[in-house]
Formats: sequence, structure tokens, C-alpha cells
Amino acid sequence: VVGGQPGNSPWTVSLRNRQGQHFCGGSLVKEQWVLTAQQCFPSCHVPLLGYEVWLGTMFQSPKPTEPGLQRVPIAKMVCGPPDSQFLLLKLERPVTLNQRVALICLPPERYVVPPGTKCEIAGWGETKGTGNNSVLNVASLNVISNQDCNVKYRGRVQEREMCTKDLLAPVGACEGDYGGPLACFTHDCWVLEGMIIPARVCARPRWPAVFMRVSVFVDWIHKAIRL
Amino acid sequence: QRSPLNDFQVLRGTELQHLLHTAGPGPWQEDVADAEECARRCGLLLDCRAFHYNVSSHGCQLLPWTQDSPQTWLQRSGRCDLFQKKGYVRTCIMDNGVEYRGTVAITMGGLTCQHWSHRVPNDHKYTPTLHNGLEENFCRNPDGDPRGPWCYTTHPAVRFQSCGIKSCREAACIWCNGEDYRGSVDRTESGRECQRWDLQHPHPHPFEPGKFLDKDLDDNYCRNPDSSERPWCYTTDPQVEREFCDLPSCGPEAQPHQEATTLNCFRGKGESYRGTANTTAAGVPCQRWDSQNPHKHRFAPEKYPCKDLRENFCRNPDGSEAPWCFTTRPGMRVAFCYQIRRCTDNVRPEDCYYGTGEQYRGSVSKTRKGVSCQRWSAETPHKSQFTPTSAPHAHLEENFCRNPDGDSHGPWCYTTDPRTPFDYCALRRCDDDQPPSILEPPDQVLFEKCGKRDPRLDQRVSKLR
Repeated sequence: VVGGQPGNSPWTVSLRNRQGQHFCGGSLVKEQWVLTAQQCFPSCHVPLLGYEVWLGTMFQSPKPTEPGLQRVPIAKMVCGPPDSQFLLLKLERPVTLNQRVALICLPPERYVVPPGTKCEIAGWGETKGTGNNSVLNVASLNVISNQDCNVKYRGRVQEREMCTKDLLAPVGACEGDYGGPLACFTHDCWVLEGMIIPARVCARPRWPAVFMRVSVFVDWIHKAIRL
Repeated sequence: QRSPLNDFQVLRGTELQHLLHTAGPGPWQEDVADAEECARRCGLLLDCRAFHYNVSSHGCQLLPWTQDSPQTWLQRSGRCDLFQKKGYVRTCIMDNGVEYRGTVAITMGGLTCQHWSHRVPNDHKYTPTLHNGLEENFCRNPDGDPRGPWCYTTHPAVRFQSCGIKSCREAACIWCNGEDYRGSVDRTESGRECQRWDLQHPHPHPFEPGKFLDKDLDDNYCRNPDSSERPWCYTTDPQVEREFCDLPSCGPEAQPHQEATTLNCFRGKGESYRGTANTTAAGVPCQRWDSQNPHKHRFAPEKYPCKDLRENFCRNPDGSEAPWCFTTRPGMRVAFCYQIRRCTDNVRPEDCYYGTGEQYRGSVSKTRKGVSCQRWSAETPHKSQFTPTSAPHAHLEENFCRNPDGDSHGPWCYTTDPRTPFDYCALRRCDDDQPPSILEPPDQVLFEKCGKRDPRLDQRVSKLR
């Protein structure tokens, strides 16, 4: 995350490859389910041996003995609907919810976040020198309407996507954050409204950031978990 | 600090059965500490050729036979690993092959070997013993002949002849950087013996065979799990952690079974990507591969001729998750090029639907990945929640794509792939169909207990700020 601050985001998870390297983010939507981006994995049918989800820590390289750290192997993948870029990961076992690990709410189907809503992104990805690479960074962003966003993007932003306000300073998600959450504070709760997806440039000043809109696909999330 | 297991080749989860000894040749020895102890005991006994190691009770059973012995066969086992002495199961030889105990019994010239216990047609001075291993009429090297194992022949005019068994070094060559090498060389180029991959001594290491199944980190054979320039191994010399192995190249650099390269998208991990994207997803220009500045690295183009490390293009020479590059920013050593689109592996849509496809009545019966749909009336491989009887309105005929639950993402089906309960179909929205907009004003939202974080933690961190 560029332009963020060390922070706390108990639903943000770190995806690890078999060398233990962080390569993407994700959001804990159920005790045994994480939502992330398809872009993070070679395909929806790769051998998952060695891939893990790490939670309950703020550190990019936590010590094995760090209290609260939970490392859970990934057992299964479910590919999201066409054009969703979503990927659901089923963990080998449910995580333990506690002070450091919490679920994030899912929005109702087709819910549209009102412009101006306060949101935040979180991740262990690239800070481009603006922060501390070794801890979880969180940045605040505010939602704008697709209509306003499309002024800059000349109509290219789809309804299944959503935007946050462009800022003068470079603030936003970057490489290594993909799949992570855009969490918005709505009705006294944090809700997973967006998912970080790769863009051509990170944290581009004076340009709105684009995210996948979770509410368009929340029915699939429920169905995939149920089936 | 070689391990006694270095003399053995393991078959995980396998038992060696013998027709005449269903319970095995002798009792289980439960008083051993680990497989190495079993190997030590078996190694001392000339008539011990293999052993079972029980991974749960940690007991072992010494065996006088191997999988090549008559009336034996291999069987899957949930509790045992089978260790067999390399001399008996390796099909190639190390050095001059005096340790060879295989079952080849034909000479280079195609002549059948004479039994060592026979004196005709060729008389000789050798007497088979457990020590010299002169068994049956198998090729052996009792006199250390530099040309390797040989035998007396059954042809009166040819007294003896070499058997032409290949050295392990010659038996398998390497393509490119040898990531696919699966040969049986277990020594480094300096002659040091390799450490077993499943041991952490004398050198602890991260390459656990169970975690790198695709790298086949068998026993202590040379391998290349990290895309080094050549196959290598950790050594049994505590002073030398790892060394390359001296293996012959298969020839010109193109790999015979190379995957089709892609230019403007990448497939899988992007190892065959040959496009010209040369910035990271963060927009930082990539460093040239043939430069060591600002980041020193080992991926010199001339050492990786098959990886096409031209200029500063994003590439994946080491099996990472996606194409990547060293960046021109000193503080950012490497970065993925996730901005390169992934090639879609979807099949071409075969039909179209309107709205959510609830009224679709076509006969497409394939998922977007090309997997055949399961019949709605079937119970395997997936138990159907929607059946022709439970959802008569949905016309769930045969295995045609349908939308019995009004899924907003279109017709779907249960799949015949056991790993994929359901998936969307090889269908697209009809061109003249406009989905309703979702950008209406938000409605009242009620949430349960999720979405909360511990305010105490938050406060502490903000103090941190």
C-alpha cells in the first residue's frame, strides 16, 4: 500500500507460496473461506500443496513463534463468475477468531456504496518507499460514484467495478496487495465492498482507483460456499 | 557426515510383498530410533537388500529381496516406506560399477550371460558369495574392470563381454537448466556425495520433498528445485553447503516439449511468456537482465538461454507465481508484472442467453472451461441440490446448462470434475440484451456480528501513528 500507515485490519490475510513468500492479499469472509483475486494464481486448478494463508499478524515476515500467527494451508479454489476476477479459497480448517482475526461483513446483493463513504485498503504490498514494508499498511480512501469516476476514465469503468476519490498525493494499492480488501465503514460495521485488482500504475496521483464491486458477486460467494 | 540412508532409494507409501512370505521374512524391530538406524542395520548385513520402515510405529523390517527379485511385487501402503539398496534398483552405474547388483544379464553384443555358478561353456575362478554378489547370470564387476559390469557368455566363441550398462551420468542428460532432470547421479562435480533431500543434516534447508512434489526431490539425487543454472545438491561435507553436479547437456537449447509461448498475455505461471512488457505493476521500469545494476543477481541471460532473458522484459525464469523482473529502483529489488493479462483458458461460448438465463432452454452442456456438465438427475460426482423433480420449473433436462436458482451470473451446471462442484457455462449474454443497472440508491443495510475490529487494538495503533 502506497501512502498508508501501519495499521490493523483483522480480516486481511496474506497469501504465501511454498517458499513462504507473500505474493497477494485476501479477505476473510468466513472462518474457512478467503476471497482473493484470480490474477494471483496461475489458474483455478493448480496443485495447492505448499500454499498457505497467514493471519493474525501485522508483520510481513513474522517469526514462527509470534503469538497470534495462524498459518492455514489452502485446500480448494473456486473460480468466480465470468469477468469477476474473483477467486474463493477454502482453507484446510477454520481459523480461530480472536482479537487479531475477524470476519469482514459481506454486503447485500447489488448494494451500491454511497459516494463519500469512508473506506480503507490494507496490505503488505509495495509501499514505493512511502512506508514500512515490513508491516501491514492501511490507507483511507473515500468512495465516489461511477458517474464521477467515468469522467476521468471516459466511461470505461463498469458497473461491476467501483472507484475511490483521486488524491493529490499518491495513495493506493500496489503490487502485493492484489486480492486484498476495500473495506467500507457502513452502519457501524466494516463491510467488504471492493477487492483490489492490478492496475497499470499504482497509487496514481489525481486519478481515481478502481476496485471490483463485491456486492455484484455476493450471491456467487454464498452459493460457492454453500455448494 | 553421510547418512546410512544414502545407500538406499525410497518408495514412499509402498510395501514389498513376496508370494511365499505373506507376513514378511522376519520380525519387526521396534527398538529403532528412525529410518537411519534401520539403514545402518541393513547396511551391515550382506543379505539385507531392503527394509520396510513403519512411519507410525517407527519400526523396521529387514528384507532379503527387492522389487526385482522373483515372486515379489510392490503394493501401496498407508503405513510403510520401502527402502532398497541403490545397487540393486539403480539401472545405471556409478564409477566402474563394482557396486552394481541389478538384473541385466545380456552383454553389449546381445549375448546371454553364463551363470556365475556354472563352469561351462567358460570355466573361471569366481565363486558366488554374498560379498561379491555374483548372482544368477547377472552382469557384475568382480575385478574392478574400468569398462564396468561384464559376464562370461553362453557363446563358446566369446569367453566374456562387457554389458554396456550406462553410467548414471550418461544415462540422463539435461535440457536448458535441468529443472526436469530426474536422473540418479548423487555426487557433485567435485566428487562430494549429495545429502538426502529429506534430511536436514548436515545442512538444514527449505526444500522439503513433501512441499515440492513437482520437483521430485528423490533421495540424494541431483536436482534443480530453485531454477539455478544447473542441477545441484546439498553435500554431506559440513564445510560445503551445496555444489553443482556435472551432467551432460542434451544439446541445442530448445526443449522438445516446450509449451507454446505467449506474447500479450501469460498462461499458468507465465514461464512461456515472451512479450515485451518491461515495467512492474507499480509502473517502475524493469532492470535489464544483462545488467547487475542496481540489483546484482544470478539470472545472467547466457546462463539461462531457454528463458529468453532479453533486454528488460518481464520473464519468469524461476517458476515464480507470474512473470517478474528486477526493478530500476534501488529500494525495490523485484516485482511481479501482474499488469500483464492472463490468457483466458475459457472455451468459446457456444450460445447466448437473455437476462439471467433462467429461460435458457438450449442444449449447451459444457462449462466455460470446457468441462462436461453432470446430469441434473445424477448424484455423482456431486450431490445435486436442484433436480428435475425438485425444480420442475427449470426444465432440468439431461445435463443441459440451466439456471434453476436464478443465479445473476447466468446458466450453470454441476460438473463432471470431482474438484469443481459447479461452474458457469460456455454461454455469453446475447448482444441485444441489456442487463438492468444496479446503480440505484442504497437501501437500508442490517449486519450481524462481523465487520468489527477490536477498538483497543485500533487505539494502540493510532497511538503508534
